Amino acid sequence: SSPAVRGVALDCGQAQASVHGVPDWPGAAAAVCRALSDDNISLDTIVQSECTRQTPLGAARDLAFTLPRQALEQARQALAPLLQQWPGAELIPGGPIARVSAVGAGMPCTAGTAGRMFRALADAGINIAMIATSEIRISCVVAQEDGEAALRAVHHSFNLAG
Amino acid sequence: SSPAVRGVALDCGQAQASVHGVPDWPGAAAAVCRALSDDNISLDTIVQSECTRQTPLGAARDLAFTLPRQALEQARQALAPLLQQWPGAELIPGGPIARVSAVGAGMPCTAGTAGRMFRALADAGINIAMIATSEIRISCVVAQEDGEAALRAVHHSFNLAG
Ligand SMILES: C[C@@H](O)[C@H](N)C(=O)O
Ligand SMILES: C[C@@H](O)[C@H](N)C(=O)O
Repeated sequence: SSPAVRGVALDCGQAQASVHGVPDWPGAAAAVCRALSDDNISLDTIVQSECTRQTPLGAARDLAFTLPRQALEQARQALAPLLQQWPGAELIPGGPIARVSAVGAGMPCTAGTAGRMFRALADAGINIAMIATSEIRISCVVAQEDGEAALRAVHHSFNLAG
Repeated sequence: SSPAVRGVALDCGQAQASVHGVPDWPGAAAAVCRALSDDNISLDTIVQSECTRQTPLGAARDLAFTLPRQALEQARQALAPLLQQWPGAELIPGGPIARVSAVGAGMPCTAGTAGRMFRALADAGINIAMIATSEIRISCVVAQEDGEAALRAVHHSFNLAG
């Protein structure tokens, strides 16, 4: 049977940021992405969980993403006019991060494969900040200084040359 | 040039749930996934944002996921022993949801493609609950009753037959 994970990729050139206080109504996430793409800023990973905050506008969510480190200041400026329209909204920049992704042809038992990847990182003492998965890709964001160790740990866990 | 999005998929058989209060130390996410996979529960989408809560154990995060609707009660039981070890941790089940995913060969300008997908949903009046993206897949979780309309809206936005 084909291996659950056939490759692992490491990207150390990104930073993480989050917009807190995105109003939980249709169009808000679109507006954030449009403000960035209009300024030619491409996002890599976009994650929105179900956790909500209360702002003067009502229920709001955090929209977290990763992007090229050098684009972070440009992103702040591109988002400023939009965030001014949303009381309580702000861009919270995060530090430099590393994103390690396990890619598989099909990972139908994501909990098993994801658990194995998370366990590999944990055994290397690496804390996981953001997580985004699909059937064919599990991405974990870790601190930048953990990037190389994270790649080795996941390679080793899935018996891949690395 | 190849289209950014070449297919859209709809999955209406899932439910969404979130573990609140996952301690933000290495091994916690792995323990959650292992408890579920040990009980043969496969997760589909796993999302962890950077938003942290404070629990008696210190900083903690929410780990949100989607899974087959019929597995939700089994997941609660599988997680119970683990969550008992973490003061302040609990499983928050969500309602039935629909997951609509746009798949592309490569979506290097994710902000543009994601923004277009989010805009399509917004124009159909559909609120987005969870988001998880990778270079080749954008997944949005919406209310179950919005599933069919979401599929049509995204198909239409990317000029795909549907
Ligand atoms: C929070 C944001 O995702 C909002 N729910 C939207 O649909 O745009
Ligand atoms: C919160 C959880 O993801 C934790 N940071 C871990 O690495 O397992």
